[in-house]
Amino acid sequence: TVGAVAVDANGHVAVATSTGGMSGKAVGRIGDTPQIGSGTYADDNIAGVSTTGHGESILKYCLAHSIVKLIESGVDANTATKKSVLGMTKRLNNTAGAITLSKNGDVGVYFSSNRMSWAYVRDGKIYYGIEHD
Amino acid sequence: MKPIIIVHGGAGDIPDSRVTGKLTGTKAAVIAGHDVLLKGGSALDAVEAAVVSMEKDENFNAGYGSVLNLDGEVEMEASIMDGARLDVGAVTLIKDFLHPISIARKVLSDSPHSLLGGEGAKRFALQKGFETIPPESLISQNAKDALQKFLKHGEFGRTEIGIKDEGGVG
Repeated sequence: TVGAVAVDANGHVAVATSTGGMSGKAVGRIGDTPQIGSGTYADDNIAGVSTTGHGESILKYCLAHSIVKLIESGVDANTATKKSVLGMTKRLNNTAGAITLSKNGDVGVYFSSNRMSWAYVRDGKIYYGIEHD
Repeated sequence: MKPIIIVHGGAGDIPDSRVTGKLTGTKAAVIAGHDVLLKGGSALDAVEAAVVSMEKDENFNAGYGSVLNLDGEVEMEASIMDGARLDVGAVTLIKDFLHPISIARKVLSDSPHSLLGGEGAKRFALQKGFETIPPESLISQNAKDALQKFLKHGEFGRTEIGIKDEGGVG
């Protein structure tokens, strides 16, 4: 799965997510990616989130929306991302990752899987990674 | 405010052999999206550009390089959301197109619906001028290998909590 979250100069938030799903899936299986609130969510008033990982768990937990609602309650983007991903993993025993931008451009990155590749650009500098910490 | 973009290239048990490709492709995607923002493009334009970049890259499970279903076919899905109007466009069960995210964008902008699937999504895409490509052109060797590993295991990977298989998760 791949995804992107952006906040433009006008303060608008947008999110895109695309995937081939999971290897060996049944013909006709639909995962979290096209289900709004699970794989993707954006709200100019709060934040945007794109998720990746075990689709059936992500969609049951409505992972993207859960992160956005935590931010709405006052939690910062990174803490909200970590808290929701870990909450899903604890509850459903499968892993996931998510990237988040708050409406102010605060970054959240967290994954409970072994690895997740991510990158963002701030002030002309690229930050990127794939390992924990 | 200063525009900003962040991307991901998928989570899971990414083997060492795939790390360099993932990092290179992820950086290329974020630069593609950032360039759009620098030119005054919208957040929607930027996220579409970033995802298009990764859909073309076999290092990612989207577009070319997507994993395979039990019939050995690429069957993709994508979604895009506009936070200004809470408007969405999404497609699922879509085959034979390189850029599902751009079709999802068209669903957002040109359709009264939010999610189109299968044959209907294909018909919509063709009506909007998207061209199909041969299905085998979306299939990478890595995706074939991942399906064979899956068939050998006989059960779905559950990331590192279960079996270790790079094809196990999105």
